[in-house]
Amino acid sequence: MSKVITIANQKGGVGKTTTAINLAAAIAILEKKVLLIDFDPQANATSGVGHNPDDLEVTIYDCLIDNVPASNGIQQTDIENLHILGSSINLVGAELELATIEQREYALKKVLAPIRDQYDYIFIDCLPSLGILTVNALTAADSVIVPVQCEVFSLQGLGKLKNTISLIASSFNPDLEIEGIVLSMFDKRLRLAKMVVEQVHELLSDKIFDTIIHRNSKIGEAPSVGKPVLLYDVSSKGSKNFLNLAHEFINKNELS
Amino acid sequence: MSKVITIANQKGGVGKTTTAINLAAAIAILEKKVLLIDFDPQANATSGVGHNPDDLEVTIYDCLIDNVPASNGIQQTDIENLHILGSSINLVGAELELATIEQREYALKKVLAPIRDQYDYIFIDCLPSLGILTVNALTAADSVIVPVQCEVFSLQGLGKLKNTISLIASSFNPDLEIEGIVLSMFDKRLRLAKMVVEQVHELLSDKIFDTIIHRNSKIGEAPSVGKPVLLYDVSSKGSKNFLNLAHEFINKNELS
Ligand SMILES: Nc1ncnc2c1ncn2[C@@H]1O[C@H](COP(=O)(O)OP(=O)(O)OP(=O)(O)O)[C@@H](O)[C@H]1O
Ligand SMILES: Nc1ncnc2c1ncn2[C@@H]1O[C@H](COP(=O)(O)OP(=O)(O)OP(=O)(O)O)[C@@H](O)[C@H]1O
Ligand SMILES: [Mg+2]
Ligand SMILES: [Mg+2]
Repeated sequence: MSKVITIANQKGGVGKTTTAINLAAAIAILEKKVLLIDFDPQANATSGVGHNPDDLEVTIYDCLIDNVPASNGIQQTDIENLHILGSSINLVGAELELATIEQREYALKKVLAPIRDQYDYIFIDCLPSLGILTVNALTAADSVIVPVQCEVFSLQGLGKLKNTISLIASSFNPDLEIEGIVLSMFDKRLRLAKMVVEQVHELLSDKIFDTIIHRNSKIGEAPSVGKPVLLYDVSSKGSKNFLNLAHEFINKNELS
Repeated sequence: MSKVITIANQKGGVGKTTTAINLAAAIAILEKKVLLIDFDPQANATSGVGHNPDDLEVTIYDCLIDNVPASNGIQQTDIENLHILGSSINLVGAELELATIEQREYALKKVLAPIRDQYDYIFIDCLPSLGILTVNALTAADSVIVPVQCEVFSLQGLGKLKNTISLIASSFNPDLEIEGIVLSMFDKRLRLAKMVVEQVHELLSDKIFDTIIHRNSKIGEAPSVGKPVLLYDVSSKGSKNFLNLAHEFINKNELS
């Protein structure tokens, strides 16, 4: 029984890719079979696990628009149980190309159908937008993880994102749930961070993961060598945070 | 003689809005007449200067799609010489609506033509994308400022952005120049930040502003009260950085 989780937030730079790479890696290290899908033309998740987007023969764009089977694009990573289906700048074209296709909201769901049972968990990293690509990712998903940076602008967008998720649930994907809110880049020295955490609790208290991801220099450095933080510096606070988050995620999904 | 400057970078969270609000505010405080245009449906620049996007009768969406004159949407701010033409979530619809319009790349340029001579400088804050809205902003502009966060993922996107700028220049706006790269959220304690700064210098050394914007808690706090950092805490490092950047910008544009 596999589960598809989309990682989305239209606010830029809140930790979507960082959460996607490092949570997927941590869960794979805990012996689950995991696929990471890079659904952003910036292809940060692709380079963040050590692949060069320009070298990929098949990307998610080819699967979405040219009906290439997803299995042709899936690559290994440095972690045995973690695979990636990468992206490239071509995906920019998909926004316009999908606009003319029948049932355009279900394109990604159709791509994933033949491969989903080969994995325990599939994570989809989204670009900072609420356009047709993110609609596809929310339609293909069983649940959504929303990283929220502990800053003012990130907080302001949360209401709109919640509306979009309910809209997608009522129009295209009735089973879509909120998996949880991940508070990211928390800096305990900043008054602002504590203020934002309090406000998120007031808005969505029952949906927030207990594990908070603290700002940690090793998390920012790891992408420079194309590795998840767990392979870059396993003793770092960043690695501990993501292992805790992975345990929390698995307990929530496998014990209930 | 007025100048239109677009602030763009498809990477999310690199400081586009922070640069737009605070540079526009600093230049207005130095007695130039400045208009800030919020061209992002998230409307962070609008709320960052104290306006509630939901309360605006006319936004940039109405000017772009329904031909409402820009002057009907322009609002005062807490700074005498700084005006804002705000945004709202409606702008999300513009991406699709523009797709069917003749000369869709020039829509924003047409909106600005009647008002540009009322200002010395007009700054346009963009959403994190290279789609039709950002193409419009680059087509309407005389030059572009690119904020680059001193992090790995931000560095990786720089090459693609440069390509897009040259593409726009050759297709829609031959006069488009790079005004400069602003290194943002620089943390002098991080090895990573120094490494990224060196790499940006190798890529684009002649285009980088001397003024670096350091990470500063007051910059992050200011949006919580809807004020530019210069009004929130004029003695902060953030305020000094943006005043220096404003002086550097004005000297470059008015002495030559
Ligand atoms: N906990 C953390 N500690 C330190 N740096 C972090 C942390 N989380 C993310 N970062 C850094 O902050 C930047 C933004 O994070 P990231 O790119 O993951 O956000 P995103 O939401 O995926 O951005 P986009 O909207 O562009 O897709 C990156 O440079 C990343 O390395
Ligand atoms: N120099 C700085 N010091 C501290 N915080 C900063 C600084 N610059 C930006 N920030 C904070 O970092 C976050 C990201 O900045 P900002 O929202 O300006 O980026 P952006 O590029 O406009 O994002 P988006 O891609 O979503 O439009 C914001 O919460 C902002 O307050
Ligand atoms: Mg990302
Ligand atoms: Mg912004």
